[in-house]
Amino acid sequence: TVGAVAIDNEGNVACATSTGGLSNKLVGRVGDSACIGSGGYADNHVGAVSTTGHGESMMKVVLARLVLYHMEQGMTPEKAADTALNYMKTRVGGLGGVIVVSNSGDWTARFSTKQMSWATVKDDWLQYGIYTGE
Amino acid sequence: MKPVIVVHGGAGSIFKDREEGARSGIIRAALKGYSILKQGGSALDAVEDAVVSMEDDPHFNAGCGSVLNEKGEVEMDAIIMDGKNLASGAVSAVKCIANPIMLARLVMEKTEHMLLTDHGANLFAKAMNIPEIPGEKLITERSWERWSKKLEADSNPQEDKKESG
Repeated sequence: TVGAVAIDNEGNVACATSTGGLSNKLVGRVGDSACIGSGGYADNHVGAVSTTGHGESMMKVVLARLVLYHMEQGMTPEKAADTALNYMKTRVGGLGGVIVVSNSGDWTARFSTKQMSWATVKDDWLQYGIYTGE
Repeated sequence: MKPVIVVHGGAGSIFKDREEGARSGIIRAALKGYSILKQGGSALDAVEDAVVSMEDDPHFNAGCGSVLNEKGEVEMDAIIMDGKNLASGAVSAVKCIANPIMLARLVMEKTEHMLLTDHGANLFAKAMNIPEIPGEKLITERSWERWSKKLEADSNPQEDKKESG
């Protein structure tokens, strides 16, 4: 799965997610990536999220919207992402990752899997990583 | 507002032989999206172009490089959303097109619907003059090998039950 979130100089946010799904999946299986709120969500009032991971688990908790819900309650993007990913892990046993940008330009890339490749550019500064803490 | 872009290339296990390709692919995608933002382009254009860049990159499980279903075919899903007006478009189980995210954007902008699937999505792609490509063009050696190995492991169907997409 691949995804992107962004905020432009007018303060508009957007998200995009695309995937080939699960290896050897049943014909006709659709995962989170096509489902609004699970594979991604964007609202100028809060921010934008794109997800990756075990699709069925993310659909059960509507992961992208859950992250934004926590941000609406006052959490930082990082805390909201960790809280939502932890809920998915404990509630349905699913692992995954999210990238988030808030409507004030704060961002995060968090994951409960061993790895997730991510990159960001803000203030002309490129950062990227694959492993936790990188 | 200072523009920001964040991209991901998928969660799960990234094997050592694929790590460098994944790293350069996400950097390329992020810079591509950021250059649009820096020129005053919209967040929507930036995320679409960043994702197209990764769909075209065989190191990632999307577009060219997608994993295969049980029949050895590529079936892809994609979604795009505009935070300005909550407009959104998606496609699922779509085949034989290079960039599902571009088709998802057309669903958002050219229809009154949120999601088109399978045959209907492909018919819509045709109507929008999105070129159809042979399915084999989306299949990489890596995804083919992965599919074959999974078939061999069919005797243990519980294995990889929670595999990441």
